[in-house]
Amino acid sequence: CKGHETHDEL
Amino acid sequence: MNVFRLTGDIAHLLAIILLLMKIWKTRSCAGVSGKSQMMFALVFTTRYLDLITNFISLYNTTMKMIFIASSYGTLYLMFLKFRATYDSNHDTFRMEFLVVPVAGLSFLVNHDFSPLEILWTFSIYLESVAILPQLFMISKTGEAETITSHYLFALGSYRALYILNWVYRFYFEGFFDLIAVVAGCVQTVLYCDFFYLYITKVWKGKKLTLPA
Repeated sequence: CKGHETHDEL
Repeated sequence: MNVFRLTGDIAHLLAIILLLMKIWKTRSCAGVSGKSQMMFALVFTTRYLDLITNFISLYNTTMKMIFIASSYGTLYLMFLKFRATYDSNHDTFRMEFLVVPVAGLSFLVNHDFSPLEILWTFSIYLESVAILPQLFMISKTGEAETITSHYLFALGSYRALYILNWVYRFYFEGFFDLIAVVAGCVQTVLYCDFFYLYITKVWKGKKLTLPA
């Protein structure tokens, strides 16, 4: 599940 | 970006502004836990290390800079400018009981064993428990100023809104980050009894006092 290669959330 | 995350970020920004206003207007940081504020500054510092290296958007960069600047600004007001009003007798929660286990856990449970990722994981875990000294301080003093309770309500709401954001992103973007979701749920649950007191008291115009 993608989502944490780059953390785009603050 | 979705409406839940945007309102969450705005609630977070509002919380920080409310706290700065409280300290600046009352020229006092009575009732505010310096330990929680120190941990929040550590949360932003360890989470936004990629501020320079990893550009996501102007919004993302701007908000990160605001959060970092305001958290250190709060520390400056609390521990330098209005140090005399810092209530250290009631701010006695042992931070090491939080930071050490969180640091250990971030080494054990993370998405990638790299320095930046471990620091990001540390900041996520630390943020979930960073409010404990503040809640502990309120339980010791038995009350909180109304503006401080508004600060806490906004701060607690921000992560609750992020949970809605994660639900939205799971269904519409296939995004799912277990570490952030679990820590976010723990963080929000810690506010539950405060939320109950806030809604049953402050919304009725009463001061936030804990049952003796």
